[in-house]
Amino acid sequence: QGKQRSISDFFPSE
Amino acid sequence: MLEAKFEQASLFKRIIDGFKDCVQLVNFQCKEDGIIAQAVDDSRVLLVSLEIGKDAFQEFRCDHPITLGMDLNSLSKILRCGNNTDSLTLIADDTPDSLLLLFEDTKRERISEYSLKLMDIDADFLKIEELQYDTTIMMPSADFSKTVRDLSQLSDSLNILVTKETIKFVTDGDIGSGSVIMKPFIDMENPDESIKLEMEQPVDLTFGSKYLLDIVKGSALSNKIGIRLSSEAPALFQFDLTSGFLQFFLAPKFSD
Repeated sequence: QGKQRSISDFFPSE
Repeated sequence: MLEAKFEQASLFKRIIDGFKDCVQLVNFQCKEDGIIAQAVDDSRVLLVSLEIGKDAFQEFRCDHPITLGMDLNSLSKILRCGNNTDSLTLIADDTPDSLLLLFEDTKRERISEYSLKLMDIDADFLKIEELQYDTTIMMPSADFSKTVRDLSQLSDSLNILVTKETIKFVTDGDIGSGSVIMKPFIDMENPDESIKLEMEQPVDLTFGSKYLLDIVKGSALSNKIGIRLSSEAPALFQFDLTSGFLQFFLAPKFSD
């Protein structure tokens, strides 16, 4: 049912 | 020196209970205008962002910025020792090894004092950018919580579809399928019961049920939940405090 994306794909570390 | 007094310990309890099951080690950053915290769950799918503004406290004083690294399981154990209606004061010096938690029952002149050992937590701080969303929903948190709990029983994925006039939650699993459809409406007598929908573009998104089950634990903080969805960004689920918020950013699943 779809591949889980990661939050790190959207928010880079500071 | 930090001295932050909650009028009622129950507020801090509800805040911590709202996200302690998805993240364990959290740095709380205390500054003159309040306390913020951010943490990502171990699978790096869910980002929690907390802001407790100084106005949420009965008294608040923080002379120098300090970071309190805490294990939320340990913090919860101590929070359970205080009564909900006690006031709770968090006290730390400028280079703290521990956090003092002071519960006061003013009626019975009872004071309980606990010290929580702090930790050095090596966690990266993510830069949360202002995102563009296709859809914004405001609805009763109890309704959202029930829908998520009900549908999550059927599958490990939950689909949220929003069109101009309809919010549809759909699940399809091995034992069967289910859907809940809601339409925006205004309840004049009980405004918190209203469902508001602002839609720029329709969305069709799939999320992991287990993460949504974590998110709905924040429902004790607010009667309402704000949900902002975009096909290009993590969904934002927000519970507002009198001053501040508890936000969950959830990365979607996508079909190959």
